[in-house]
Amino acid sequence: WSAFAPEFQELEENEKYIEKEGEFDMEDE
Amino acid sequence: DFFKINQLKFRKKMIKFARSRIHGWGLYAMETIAQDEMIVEYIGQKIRSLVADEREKAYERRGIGSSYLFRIDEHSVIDATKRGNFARFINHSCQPNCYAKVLTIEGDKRIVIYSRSIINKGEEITYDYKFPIEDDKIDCLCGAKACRGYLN
Amino acid sequence: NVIVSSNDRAFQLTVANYSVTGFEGYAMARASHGVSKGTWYFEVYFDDQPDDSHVRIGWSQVHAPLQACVGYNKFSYGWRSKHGTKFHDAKGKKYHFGGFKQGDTLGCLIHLPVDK
Repeated sequence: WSAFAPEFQELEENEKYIEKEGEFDMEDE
Repeated sequence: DFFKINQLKFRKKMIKFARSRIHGWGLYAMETIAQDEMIVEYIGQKIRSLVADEREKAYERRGIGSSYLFRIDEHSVIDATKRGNFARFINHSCQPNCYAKVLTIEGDKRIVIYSRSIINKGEEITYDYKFPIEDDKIDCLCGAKACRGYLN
Repeated sequence: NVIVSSNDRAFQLTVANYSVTGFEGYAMARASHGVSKGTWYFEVYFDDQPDDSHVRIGWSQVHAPLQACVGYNKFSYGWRSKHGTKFHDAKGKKYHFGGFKQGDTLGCLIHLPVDK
């Protein structure tokens, strides 16, 4: 995989994404 | 369906990814696949719809393609951009040999790719992405007789 | 009586007449009644805050999406428990030093033009 996309990670199952507190923020103080 | 989906994990040698005649990399059948057979599950990160909208904008800003976002329903999207399996390599075709179905297994919705017709060994697996229509057109390279000319 | 609306809210939030409970990602619940002119004020008691969790409260128009936090776009204004940051159109700015937490009572006031 790293040859095609260095940051890519293979998954066996769907992974539920845990949202960050600032998920919807464009800018923060 | 639960049994069949689990079986998919042991049938990985049915398909492989390789250089595509359509675009970049694609998925190819390594053995003949019968009609309406489960081929592969589209796996990635399950995210909320609005999170997917934000990611799409972020990917566009960074020049990353956003075509790895696959909608499950009005609330959820599977994002295989950075984390997923090789179903993300399936290329679009206007005359595809596969279709997608959303299955609910033990209350959990999953996307599975099925064969639309018999797929011969060595044939590329393709699917109709049904991209939304946009003003800025992207040429479709599927080469099918019934090609719509544009992806969007 | 103004209560938390049972329908003008994200489906995954748990809503009783006067309380909202959320989990996982930010989502919004709005009140049963809105205001359109004059000066209005409401208070909220911050009842429970598990570790590393935060809330945002504020004022919203009906157009603001329910599946995001208040202050996400131009249709709402939010105030965050973490650092007390104010948000509008997804831009956070310094507002109240230190923020707020479980056990605090929070007040939100709005001034709107009065029709002549």
